[in-house]
Amino acid sequence: RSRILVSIGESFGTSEKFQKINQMVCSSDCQLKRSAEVSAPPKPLKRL
Amino acid sequence: AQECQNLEVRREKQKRIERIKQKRAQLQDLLLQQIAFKNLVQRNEQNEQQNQGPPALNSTIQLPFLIVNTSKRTVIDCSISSDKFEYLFNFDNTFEIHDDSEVLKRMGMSFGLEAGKCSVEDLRTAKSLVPKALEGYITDMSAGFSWVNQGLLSSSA
Amino acid sequence: RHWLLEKELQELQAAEQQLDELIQMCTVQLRLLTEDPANQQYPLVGGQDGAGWAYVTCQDLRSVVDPSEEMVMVVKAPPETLLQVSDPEEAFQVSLRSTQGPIDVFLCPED
Repeated sequence: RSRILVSIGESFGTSEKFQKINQMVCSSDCQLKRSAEVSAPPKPLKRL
Repeated sequence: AQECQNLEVRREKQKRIERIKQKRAQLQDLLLQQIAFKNLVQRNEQNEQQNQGPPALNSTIQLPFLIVNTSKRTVIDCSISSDKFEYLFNFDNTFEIHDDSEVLKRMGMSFGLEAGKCSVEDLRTAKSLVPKALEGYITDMSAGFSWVNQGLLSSSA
Repeated sequence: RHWLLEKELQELQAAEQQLDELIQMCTVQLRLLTEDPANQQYPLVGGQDGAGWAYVTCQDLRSVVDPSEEMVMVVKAPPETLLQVSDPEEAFQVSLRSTQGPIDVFLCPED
């Protein structure tokens, strides 16, 4: 099953490993499945 | 035999071109992080001089950090070990995780270079924050030039 | 044709090697910058380039989300802390495990 393990706490500027996590968590299928039950998913971060 | 040799060399050439593109994108990202970090430190110093001192300690978050953001209506069930070495979070809704370099970019600390939108003034400041030999990469980024999906030789860098 | 291909390949080889050196240089610079003690404490009076300290404020964090809609949890973890995200089809679960010290987690206050 897909689960992701990353090491954190390193110095500033780690790679974009979180993009993969965010895509996995918000991927359409689980979102579709869950949106029926709970409120709307978080809005993506704003860009100033 | 010569045709076969040429095919080999052509394949090796294509692989090398792909690697060069990825490495240029990696270099651009490193430069963005360097600019964002230096810009943040300079901003904090200017703020402290204006405010005659640092902000309240409990309102500042030292780098490196992560943020997890989710809807306000999300219920988070959190278990913590007594020594605070282990945490377990269960969300009832989706969430996003971002590291500090992503937050700085969203704060505009890299002058919008990553989106290819940078004013002339900001471009000058950004260039002053990186080694001279690398200014060409900053110019490319400000022109909205990203290595990941571009041709190889068409850039000032 | 073969000679020309070989020549192009050598040029690419040189370009790639130069990039490796630049990436290495920037990686070291970034590490020196972010781990520079001056950036961790109060600014040194008249410090070197990059003096001051590297922090964001809660206000900064609120500026990158929609505070009326979102909440932001901040995680400060020691190096080599493991973050695990489980399969979202099973649960929206995040676990943190440190071996080098306690982990700090707090919610960014709304105001």
